[in-house]
Amino acid sequence: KYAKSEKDEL
Amino acid sequence: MNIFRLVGDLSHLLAILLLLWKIWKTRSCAGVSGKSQIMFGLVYITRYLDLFTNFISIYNTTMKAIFIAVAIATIYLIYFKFKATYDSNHDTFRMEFLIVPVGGLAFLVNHDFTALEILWTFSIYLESVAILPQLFMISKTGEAETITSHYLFALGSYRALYIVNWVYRYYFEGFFDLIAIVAGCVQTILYCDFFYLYVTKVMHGKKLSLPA
Repeated sequence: KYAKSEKDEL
Repeated sequence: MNIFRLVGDLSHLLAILLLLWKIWKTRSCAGVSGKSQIMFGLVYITRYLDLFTNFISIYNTTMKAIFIAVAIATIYLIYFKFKATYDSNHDTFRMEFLIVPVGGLAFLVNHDFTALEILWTFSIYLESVAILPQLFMISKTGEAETITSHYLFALGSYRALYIVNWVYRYYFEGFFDLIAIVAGCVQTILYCDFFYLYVTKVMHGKKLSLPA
């Protein structure tokens, strides 16, 4: 599963 | 957010603050690669452009802002305030040899062909190799100051902890980002030789020096 909105990592 | 991710982030924060503090306290950036620091600055700026487009959490925004600010402050100390102490003779790695191929790869292999996404990908790829000028500098001079090696150890630990975080996220959240994982593994591998020296020398109270 990949979602761009999940870029929560630093 | 899992514990590996949190400790990884804190280790990352510790690393960059440690380097800034060392330069400030000793009034010297001897043994520090300005080129690695410029590339890390570029990494944070190109990755955190989403500060303007996407809010995730207070934690996320604060950390991003701190990383960018500390990176810029470090570059300023090296190239302006303490320029006289900068070891440019030993910092000879050519940045374009990393930035150009990494830029090309970001264009070719990315999740989405949009400006923000390509810049994010560029930053992920660049981060994986940004430490090379610093490691190259140490191999040229044959040694590193103890605080510089603590900096590298904290920075390498951050990457290693992120890998554990990805394994955790894959199992428990079904989440994975292949670009981040591959680049993160490459980056961690680059630290392995250093980790070995750190454990065998620095942890036993010796200065990090390479065998002649």
